[in-house]
Amino acid sequence: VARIIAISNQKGGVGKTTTAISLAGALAELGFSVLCVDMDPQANLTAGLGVDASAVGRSIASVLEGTDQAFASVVLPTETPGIDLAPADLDLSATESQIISAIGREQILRDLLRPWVDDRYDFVLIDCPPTLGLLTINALVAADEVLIPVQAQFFSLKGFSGLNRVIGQIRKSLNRDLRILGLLVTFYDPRTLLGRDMLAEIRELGDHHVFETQIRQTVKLGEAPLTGRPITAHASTSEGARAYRALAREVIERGQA
Amino acid sequence: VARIIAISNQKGGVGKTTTAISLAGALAELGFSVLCVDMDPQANLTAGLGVDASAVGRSIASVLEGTDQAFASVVLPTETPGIDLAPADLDLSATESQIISAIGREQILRDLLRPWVDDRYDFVLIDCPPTLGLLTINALVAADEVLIPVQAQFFSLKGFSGLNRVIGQIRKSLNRDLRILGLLVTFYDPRTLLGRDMLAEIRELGDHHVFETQIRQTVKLGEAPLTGRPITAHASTSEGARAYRALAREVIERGQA
Ligand SMILES: Nc1ncnc2c1ncn2[C@@H]1O[C@H](COP(=O)(O)OP(=O)(O)OP(=O)(O)O)[C@@H](O)[C@H]1O
Ligand SMILES: Nc1ncnc2c1ncn2[C@@H]1O[C@H](COP(=O)(O)OP(=O)(O)OP(=O)(O)O)[C@@H](O)[C@H]1O
Ligand SMILES: [Mg+2]
Ligand SMILES: [Mg+2]
Repeated sequence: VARIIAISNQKGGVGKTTTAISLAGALAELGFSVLCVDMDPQANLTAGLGVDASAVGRSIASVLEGTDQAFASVVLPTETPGIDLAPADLDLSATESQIISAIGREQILRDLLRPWVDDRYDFVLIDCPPTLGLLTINALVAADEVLIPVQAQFFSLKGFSGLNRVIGQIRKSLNRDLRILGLLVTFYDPRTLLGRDMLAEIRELGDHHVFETQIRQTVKLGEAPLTGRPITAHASTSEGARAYRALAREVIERGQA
Repeated sequence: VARIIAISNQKGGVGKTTTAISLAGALAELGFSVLCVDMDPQANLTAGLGVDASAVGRSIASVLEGTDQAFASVVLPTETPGIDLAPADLDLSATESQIISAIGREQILRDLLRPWVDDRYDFVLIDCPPTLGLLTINALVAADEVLIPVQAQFFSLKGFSGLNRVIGQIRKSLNRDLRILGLLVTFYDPRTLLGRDMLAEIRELGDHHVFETQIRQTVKLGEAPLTGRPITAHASTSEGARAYRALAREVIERGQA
């Protein structure tokens, strides 16, 4: 059975896409088969895995809007062995208004994704846009777990309560078993007072699990998207690769809980 | 006549809110009167100017949804002389779906803002969420100009085309005179190859103006939101304050064009 993990935070620029790509790389390296699903109209996950969003014939938009029933027709292999991709393209920016009055609009992704991935993949990572609209809600309804990157910065801390409220609402009716896999501290700089203060505050955000692994800001993680491959492949001995490998081990351990 | 400037980019975390607050601080210091309008449900502009979003009685949401006709009833003074605020609160996250079928839904903000600010303020800065939905569209229709922060990073460069398309569509029908005031390069690090490469690419994004001023990543700019005041007040001699003062001078110069 595939573990479906949504990577979400309404706050922009906290490292959702970077985490999806890097974690996928670390899991693939361990021999797991991974499907990445790009639910962001910016298609950063698609670009970061080396796929040209303007050249894909069909994307996740056609699956959500019902013009393409089968996932199989949109999923592509990537340059990294073990990682497949359901890409996004510009059409996805019109999808929310296309599906807003569809019956069961929040469950479209779940109904198509779950039957298709269960005997094909070990992990499915869904990259969400920086919003709490229907694309993110579809991802949270389809997912078993949600991983929440939180920057060790003032504004990022404030963004958590909106997402937490939406997760609570989804648990009540659409996805009773959705659990918060954990909060991942990103852009952490232990040399600054701001970094250390924010880390302490994140640990008190509620009784949610905070991963032991913290992700620092490094030049190589910023450069990785240009290569179209995860940091674990592009700069295998770098600090960023090591951190995301540690995260992958924690994610695997928490799956056995 | 007030100059209304929207600060927008669909890409998350590029420094939209930080630019709105810091530029407001630099303009207020020069004696201009500034209104900041928070169109992001995360209410980061509101928090960054020292106002508790959960404690405001009325916010921009009530103005957009028509329950509160007058801007005057939501605008608050801030701790910084010369800067007033039309705050956001959690209600704003429901506003897009509330106004989606209203007549003239794209022009609600313009019709209420323009008559109210013209003899009260010199500048109006509108902070947008990291989306291209109705809240951002309302801001772009109400604005004379749009300032686009672009991180000197791979994903941020890719985000520009979506916004450019929307601006083109708005110019055709809803706001013929909307002009791109300029692209502001943020998180610029001249010591890295990535930084220098991305800066060169931003300069070739089209025939748009790129501000001479570049904003570097500094600890004091990350700390400023905790103080509830702009960097120009909180750390007046810092590099961040100097950079945003230089930006203010460029913004004023380009207004006389
Ligand atoms: N640990 C890191 N070190 C250096 N750069 C990073 C790191 N993590 C992310 N970045 C860079 O910072 C920017 C923001 O990260 P990313 O795009 O992954 O965030 P996001 O949350 O997906 O953003 P959005 O909200 O727009 O979807 C990107 O340009 C990315 O390359
Ligand atoms: N020049 C800078 N130096 C250091 N930190 C910065 C700088 N500019 C912004 N920041 C910090 O980086 C984070 C992202 O900036 P900010 O929130 O202003 O971006 P945004 O584009 O408004 O994000 P969103 O897309 O979520 O609205 C914030 O935590 C902010 O405090
Ligand atoms: Mg992203
Ligand atoms: Mg912001």
